[in-house]
Amino acid sequence: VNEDLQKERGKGNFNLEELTNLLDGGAEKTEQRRELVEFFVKDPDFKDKIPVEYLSYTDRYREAVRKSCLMFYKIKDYQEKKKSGSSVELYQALLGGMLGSAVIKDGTPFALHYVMFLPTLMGQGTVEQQAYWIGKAWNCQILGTYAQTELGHGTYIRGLETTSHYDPDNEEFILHSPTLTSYKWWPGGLGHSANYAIVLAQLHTKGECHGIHAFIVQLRDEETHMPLPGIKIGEIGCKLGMNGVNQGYLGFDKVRVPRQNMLMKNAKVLKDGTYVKSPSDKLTYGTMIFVRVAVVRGIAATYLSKAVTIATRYSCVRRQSEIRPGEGEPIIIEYRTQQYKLFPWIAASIAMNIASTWIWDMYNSVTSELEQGDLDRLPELHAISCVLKALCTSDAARGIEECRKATGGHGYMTCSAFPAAYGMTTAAETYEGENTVLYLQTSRYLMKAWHNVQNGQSMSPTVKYLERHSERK
Amino acid sequence: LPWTNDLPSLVSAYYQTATGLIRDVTEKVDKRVAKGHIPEDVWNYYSNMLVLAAEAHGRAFLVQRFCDILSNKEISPSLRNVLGALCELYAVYWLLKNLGHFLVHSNIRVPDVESIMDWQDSLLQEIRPNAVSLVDAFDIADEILDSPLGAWDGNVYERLFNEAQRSPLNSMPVDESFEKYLKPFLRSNL
Repeated sequence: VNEDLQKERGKGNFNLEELTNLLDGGAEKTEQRRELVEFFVKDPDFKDKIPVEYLSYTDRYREAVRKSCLMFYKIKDYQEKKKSGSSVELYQALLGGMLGSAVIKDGTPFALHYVMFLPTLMGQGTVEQQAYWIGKAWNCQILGTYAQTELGHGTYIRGLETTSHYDPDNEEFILHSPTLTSYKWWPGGLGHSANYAIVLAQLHTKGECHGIHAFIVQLRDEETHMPLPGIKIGEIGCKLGMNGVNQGYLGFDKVRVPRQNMLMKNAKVLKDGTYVKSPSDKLTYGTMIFVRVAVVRGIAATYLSKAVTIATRYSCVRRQSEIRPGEGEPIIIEYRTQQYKLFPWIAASIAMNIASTWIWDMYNSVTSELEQGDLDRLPELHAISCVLKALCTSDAARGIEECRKATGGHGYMTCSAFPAAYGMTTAAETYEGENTVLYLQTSRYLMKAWHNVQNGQSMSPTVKYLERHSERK
Repeated sequence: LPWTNDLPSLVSAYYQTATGLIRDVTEKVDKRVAKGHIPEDVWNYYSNMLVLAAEAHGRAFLVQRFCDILSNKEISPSLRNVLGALCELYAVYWLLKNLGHFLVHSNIRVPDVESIMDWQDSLLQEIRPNAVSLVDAFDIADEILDSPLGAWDGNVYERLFNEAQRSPLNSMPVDESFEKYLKPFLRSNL
C-alpha cells in the first residue's frame, strides 16, 4: 500500500464500519452487499481481457450482451446457492446500481427489462395479465423494454403520436406510427436485444381518443429474433456514454395485437370497444416515479461516491508544487483548493444516499396506499421525486466533473473511470424526464401548495415549512 | 433574527429562501394572470424563476434529511461529529453558491457573508483528517471502482503504467501505419 495513503488511514477518528452500515441501511445489508460483490463482481469471467474502450462499437455491444447473459446465469446460481427466490432488489442491485456498473461498465441492454418492463407489468397489469406475463419475464423467456419517448416527443407524454385503434370485429388493437416523429426513440435494449416492449400509444375506440395507454407488443420472433411484420426496428447509434445499453428506435405499420395486450389494471377497453376510465389518470405515473426514485440512489449517489473515492485517494498519493518554499512537494489534498473540489462532494454523496432512503420508504408507503385506493400523497411523491431526480443527477454530473479536474491529466484517461461515470450520469439528467421539465413539474405543485397555505390549509410533510415561513416577508 | 453560524440557522435559511422564491414567483404569476394574460404564457414567461423555486425546495429537502440523520440516537458521538461537519459543509457550500437568493430571502445579510466563508474554510480543515476514512467507508471494491487512480492500495503510477500496456497499439513495437503512411510521408520531402 502506498505509504502516504496508509498514513492518511491512520488519521480518521470514527468507526468506518459504522458509517458503512449506516449508508447500507444496517449491518445485515452491508453483509449482503459484500456477499454479492464477492460472488458477482470478483468473478474472473467478468474481467475484461481488453478494455472495452479499445473495442469497436459492435464488439462493445456484443460484450455487453455476453456479460448480461452471464450475469443472469450467475444470478440463478446465486439463488440456488442461497435457496432464495427472485427479488426485484437483487436485480436492481446487479443491473441498475454499483455492482452492475462494475460488471458491465457501459450499461446493459437488459436493464430496462427489470427496471421498467417488469415493474410496469406489476403496476399496471391485471391479475390475469400479471400471471401470464410476469412468469415469462422473470424466467427470461422473453426480454422486454419500455417504449415511451418518440423521436419528436419527450417528457410531454400527451404529445405522443403513436396510435392504437381498437377493432371490435377482431378484438385487436392496431398500433401505428403515423409520422417519422412518432417513431419510438431511445429505449434501452430496444435496438437488437429485446423481443417484447411495453408501448405507450394514444388509444382510440369508438371514434374517440382516450389518451396514452400501455400495450404489450411482440417485436421479434421468439425463435429467429427477426422483426415481426410491420415492426421497423433498429438501434439509434453511438452516444456520449451508455454505449452498451443498445438504445433503439421502433415504428409500427398497422401492427395488430390482441385486446388482452392492453395493460388494464386501471383503464379498460371492453370487447365491444367500450372504454372504462381509470379511477385516476395519475395512476400511470407509478413506473416513472419508481425509476426516478431508483435513479437518485442507483445512478447519482452511486457514481458520485465512486468518483469522489477515486479523486480523494489519488489526492493523497499525488504530489505537486510546494506550499512552503523548500519543503518539497506535498500531497495535493493539503491544498485548500483541492479540499474544496473534493469534500463538498463527499458530503453530497452522503446527502443523496440519505435522501434516497427517505424517498424510497415514502414510495413504498404511497404505493401501498394506492393499492387501497388512497391517492392523497401521490402528488407530493411525484413532486419530490421529480425535483430530487433533477437535482441529484445534475449535482452528480457536476461533482464527477469536478473530481475529474481534481485528478488532472490522469483523470482525463478513460481508464480513470471518470468518463464512463460522467456519461452515465449526464444521461440520467436527460432520461426519465429532462431535468428542467421535472423542475417545472415540481414548481407547479409548489405554487398550488402556496395557494393552499394562503387559504389556511394544512400542508403535507415536504412542504410543511411553507406554513411556518409564510408570514415572513 | 441576527444570523449565527450553526446548523439550525442554516436549515432555517434554506426554508426561508425556498419559501421566498416560491412566494415571489407565485405572486408574479397570479398578478399577471389577474391582468388578463393567458396563464400558460405567464407560466412560460416566469419559468426560469419557477425552476429556481423548485431547486431551492429540493435543496432544502436534502439539507433537512441530512440534519435528521444527526438526531439518530444510535449513531456514535464520533460519527455524529464527522457527519455533522459534512452536513454543515453541504449546506454552507450550496448557500455560498446561491448567495444572492439567500441575501434576498433569508436573514443572512452582507456583513454575515465573510464569517460564512470562514466557516466553510474551517469545515474543510475539520474534515481533512477524515477524508480517506470517509471514502473508505463507502466500501467500494477495487473491481467496482475500476480505476488505477482510486485503487485501495494507492499504487497509482504502477497501475496507470500497466493500463497503458493494455493499449492495442503497444502490442507491436512498430505499427503498420508506419509502412503504409508515415514512411512515405517522411520521405516525400514536402
